[in-house]
Amino acid sequence: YSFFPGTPRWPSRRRDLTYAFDPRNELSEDVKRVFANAFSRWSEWTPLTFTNISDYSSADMKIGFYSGDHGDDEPFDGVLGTLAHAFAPPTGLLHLDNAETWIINDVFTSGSSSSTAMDLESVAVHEIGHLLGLGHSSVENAIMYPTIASGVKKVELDRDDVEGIQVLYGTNPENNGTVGPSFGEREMSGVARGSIG
Amino acid sequence: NFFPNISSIPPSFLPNHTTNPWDTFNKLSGCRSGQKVDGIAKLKTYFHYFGYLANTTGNFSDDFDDALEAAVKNYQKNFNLNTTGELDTSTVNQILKPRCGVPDIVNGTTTMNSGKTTSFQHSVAH
Repeated sequence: YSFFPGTPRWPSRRRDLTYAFDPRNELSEDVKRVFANAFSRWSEWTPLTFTNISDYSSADMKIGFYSGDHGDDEPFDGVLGTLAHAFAPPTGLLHLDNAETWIINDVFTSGSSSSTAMDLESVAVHEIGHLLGLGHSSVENAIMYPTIASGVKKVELDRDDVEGIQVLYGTNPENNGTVGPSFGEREMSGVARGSIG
Repeated sequence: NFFPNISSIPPSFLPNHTTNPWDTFNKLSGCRSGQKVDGIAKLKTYFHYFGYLANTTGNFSDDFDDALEAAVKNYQKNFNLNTTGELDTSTVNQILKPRCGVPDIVNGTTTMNSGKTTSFQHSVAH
């Protein structure tokens, strides 16, 4: 795992964070539920909680889908290429490329690369890691690994992700398994594994 | 463009109708230091965007220079590829993959593999 320069994180007095969706996107409840699931992947291992609120302007984290140049000097490039980006704490901006074909329900099978479709929850879990202060990881199975193939669903935190986020925020007091998922547990869950750092 | 599953995607969204903005990097496979090839400048822009290459001049040439070789090596370290400094097939395939737009190297530093000190660097040579 890695952190942004200076190791920015949400201050200790702020463990109950809010997020909201850009109202101009008019996202469906199905899409919003994908993000709720993605946030829960991180709250499971940390003392952080995440609540969806309707007031976009006051939310700690703001989520939106945009095309091309959208005002932050990081223009999107159309289908594939860069899929999304997010900013370190306390900026709280998560932007996704509106040009992508996003899948919101289906469970992909690894290697179904016949489509350019990208799994939304997989990308959302990764970008939330940035919102919380994690940089990219060289561990291929980590959520914070920078690339993801089309047609792949990768949503479970790797031990590397859990260790990184717990350096920033500590453990979830309600979760007994505070050391993070082990290699053996993840293999048993059927997640395809490669190298682990 | 939200779809519940792959089978619900209309044909107009299938690969034949879309292009990866980085597809042109395919033709750079096999390139190495010292060569000059059309498209290298765009690849340098890619590496600059993700933090691997500084841009001191404001634009890039099509020369596969030492700076690009170093960038390729760091990229290969970060993605657990053979550190050849050449645009071998596995490196190009990795570059073509869709990815997060956040740079791997921020302000010249990273704790991905390329920013770590390897154990042999602490050893004493005979």
